Amino acid sequence: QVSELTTNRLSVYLRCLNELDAAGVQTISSQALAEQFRLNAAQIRKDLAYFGEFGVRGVGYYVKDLRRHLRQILGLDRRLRVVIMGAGNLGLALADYPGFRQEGFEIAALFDIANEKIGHGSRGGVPIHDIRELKPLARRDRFDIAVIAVPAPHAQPVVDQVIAAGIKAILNFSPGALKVPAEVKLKSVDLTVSLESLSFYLAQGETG
Amino acid sequence: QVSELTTNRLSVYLRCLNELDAAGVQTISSQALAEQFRLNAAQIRKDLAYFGEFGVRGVGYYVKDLRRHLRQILGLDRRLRVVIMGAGNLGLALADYPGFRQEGFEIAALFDIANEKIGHGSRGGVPIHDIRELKPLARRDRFDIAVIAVPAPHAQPVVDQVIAAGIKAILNFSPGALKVPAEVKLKSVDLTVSLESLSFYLAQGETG
Ligand SMILES: NC(=O)c1ccc[n+]([C@@H]2O[C@H](COP(=O)([O-])OP(=O)(O)OC[C@H]3O[C@@H](n4cnc5c(N)ncnc54)[C@H](O)[C@@H]3O)[C@@H](O)[C@H]2O)c1
Ligand SMILES: NC(=O)c1ccc[n+]([C@@H]2O[C@H](COP(=O)([O-])OP(=O)(O)OC[C@H]3O[C@@H](n4cnc5c(N)ncnc54)[C@H](O)[C@@H]3O)[C@@H](O)[C@H]2O)c1
Repeated sequence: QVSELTTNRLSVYLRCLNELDAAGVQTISSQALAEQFRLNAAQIRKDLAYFGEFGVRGVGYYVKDLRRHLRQILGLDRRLRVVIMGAGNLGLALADYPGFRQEGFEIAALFDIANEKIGHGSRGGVPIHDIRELKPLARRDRFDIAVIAVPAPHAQPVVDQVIAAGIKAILNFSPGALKVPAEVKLKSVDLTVSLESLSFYLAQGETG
Repeated sequence: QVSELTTNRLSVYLRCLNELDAAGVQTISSQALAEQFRLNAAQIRKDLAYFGEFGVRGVGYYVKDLRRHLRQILGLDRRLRVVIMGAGNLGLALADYPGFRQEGFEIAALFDIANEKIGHGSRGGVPIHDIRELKPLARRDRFDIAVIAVPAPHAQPVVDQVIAAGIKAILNFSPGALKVPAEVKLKSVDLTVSLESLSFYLAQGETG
């Protein structure tokens, strides 16, 4: 079982390799990678060794090769289709963010229950469907990840609809604990908790 | 040095106590708290013991007391003023989110460089100022936390302006590594990395 701390590091390594590849660098050692991006060389070797043999003795890593392997490990070698539940303030901001598409995540659709939103779209043209259409649309097209951006009281029922539609990965923004079956991966982002951890440091007079 | 994992748990305990207080519960043991909210009783005792003597032998914790102590530890016993750099898609969605105010975070102002935005406000009435006014406004009013919601190439210069204005805690949404001096606490939320960790689980066929 690979921890989220590990997958977050893999994402960081991928960004570094994207930069090196764009700069035309062919090979790099774990030592040089660590120094250039302020990482830990031993941790890089340990993380990568878990997934296979990528380094070449005396050479280091081939940048293009390692980048392709990391994209495969993270599942980014295919186009991931994301749907957003809730076409409100947050849902619409996420829908129109060009950064997701650049990293291989396509925002396929928004879903809502408000009649005045259904049938319209975000400023960037992502369509807003009736959430009752989620299941038939999910059967027709493949949806890999669902983002939950509905008010807290609606979150659990909406998550149940997402799971019933066969979606196995959920990024949740609504506060409160959600229940999902074992085969579904749920990641919650609680922005208030992030603010509270900053407030803690201010209150304790601690430094970063 | 208290880790972010610990402060995140303190936030979770505070939410549990808010719920118990609202339900009129007077006292609770660490055991009952763990069972009711699916937490770990030993971890609760260890976390709280670090900050002081809160439990009473044979009784457990007084709910109102512990809630007040946790708010104090997290620095929520005073009103925290937050400013948002970048009145774009994300900045405006964050500015109008009522959940922050409910938890004690007041969104005081937005700052931007675009002339067509300066002098206006978010839908909820948060004013948009010229970022060149940040330093004089920060001297007049207290700003505790700055949120960074500007495009990546502008993030480091904007962070430098925030630090020059005397703000010591930063919640950053723009991708890429930012440099801050030791006395400033920086927390970055990278939504693409969150999506990549979900993609990893889908690719590995693992379960949560
Ligand atoms: N806006 C933010 O910056 C922010 C920050 C942190 C957390 N959140 C959380 O994100 C969620 C969304 O916040 P928001 O500010 O966008 O709220 P919002 O009220 O602007 O939007 C919510 C949308 O969800 C829709 N909706 C309600 N019930 C639904 C259902 N059963 N099925 C489908 N759609 C439904 C509504 O019609 C509305 O369009 C909330 O849970 C909030 O706590 C938002
Ligand atoms: N929108 C999202 O859902 C989302 C998701 C993840 C990450 N992000 C990150 O958040 C940031 C903002 O994203 P967005 O979608 O809101 O972008 P946006 O382009 O909609 O808004 C950016 C705003 O920043 C302002 N700005 C630019 N330079 C500035 C400067 N020097 N000082 C003050 N203001 C300045 C612009 O005028 C604009 O109003 C980006 O770094 C993006 O990568 C956004």
